Amino acid sequence: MFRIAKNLVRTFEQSVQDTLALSQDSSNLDAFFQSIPPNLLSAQLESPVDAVSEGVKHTNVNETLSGLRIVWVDEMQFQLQSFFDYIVGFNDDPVPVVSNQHGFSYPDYRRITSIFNEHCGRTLKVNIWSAKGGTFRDEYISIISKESDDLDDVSLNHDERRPSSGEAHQFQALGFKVQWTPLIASTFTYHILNVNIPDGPAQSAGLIPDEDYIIGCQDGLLATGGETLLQDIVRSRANYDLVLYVYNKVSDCVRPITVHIGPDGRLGCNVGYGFLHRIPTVKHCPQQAQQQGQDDNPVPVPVPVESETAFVPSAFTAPPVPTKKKSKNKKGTQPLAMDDYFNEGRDKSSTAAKSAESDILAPPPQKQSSSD
Amino acid sequence: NMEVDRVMLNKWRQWNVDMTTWRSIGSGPIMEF
Repeated sequence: MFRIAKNLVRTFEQSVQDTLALSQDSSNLDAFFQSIPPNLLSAQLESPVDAVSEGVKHTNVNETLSGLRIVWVDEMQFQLQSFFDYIVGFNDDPVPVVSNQHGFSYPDYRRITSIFNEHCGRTLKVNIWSAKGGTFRDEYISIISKESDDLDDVSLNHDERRPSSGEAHQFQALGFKVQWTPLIASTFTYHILNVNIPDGPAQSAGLIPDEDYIIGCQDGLLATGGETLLQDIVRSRANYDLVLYVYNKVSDCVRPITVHIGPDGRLGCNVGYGFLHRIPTVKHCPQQAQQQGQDDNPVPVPVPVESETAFVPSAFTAPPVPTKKKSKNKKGTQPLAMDDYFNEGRDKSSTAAKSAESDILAPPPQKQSSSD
Repeated sequence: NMEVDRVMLNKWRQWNVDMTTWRSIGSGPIMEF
């Protein structure tokens, strides 16, 4: 009996230790990034950073994982959205990267330009990761060839002010600008929970509780993120105007608003920050989309999805052990440890039958089962 | 008020934020394609 109690305590301790170790494991990919096919991340995940020095070895992969962030799109470019969209691959291949002497990866813009040039007159499949719910999608961009006499001049003198990939664009402008940016940067958003000062700056500026997310601030002051950053900026702008960029999940649009911060340095609303308050997935309703196609008058197409239902973070609902990836690799090691202990000495055949039953998702129809 | 907000919000549906002048934690230049 004493041995059972001792083993029980040991199992609990092991379980807690494993859970803590996993929660602190920086190599675990953030659930928001797991929609990206692993092959597109392989170049960065197997970055030579690990081999360079021990000090850098423990860099959190979720903080360094990067893509070509769309930072500007032309008004005629409808396929991409600035702020939210990141290019993470071309034709299901990772973004070509080169490593510097410190082992950090940077995009190989010469190679990227070559990819566009090679696809002149065709369409190119561009793999996009979106910060709206951490979703992955493919866009097919038509690459239209330039006239041969209209090629860009490649300057012989290196000009810092106008970065060039060194390769002439043989295609017409695609209408977007990119910058190599960590994916995590797009999750630095502040969810408006409620307005708590009547006629305060938030209410006067028309901030809508639950629907609105502050995604940016004038001059990119929110770029570094942090739970208290918005509060600090607002406080520092007491008696001044502040331009905020606000995403509305119902209309699926971003709008700039100007708030006048009073002498108290308060915005007049409560905000949520962190995993549960990231921007949710946008789902398009087919009926509304059809209606929009018939009518010229734009109507709100997207149907908002609650962040809780759109994305259930495993870290908040359960210990990270029983995630799908882990359960595949270590099937039944951790969660079944206690069951195994209590089932010690029992009839193995009944356990095997039970596990076989649990593997079956749904019982087959009676007719089918009889025919089988 | 919420109805007024809807009309106002719909005006922004095709609008994209320009981040080229923002401070960024991104690295390297901004490239145009």
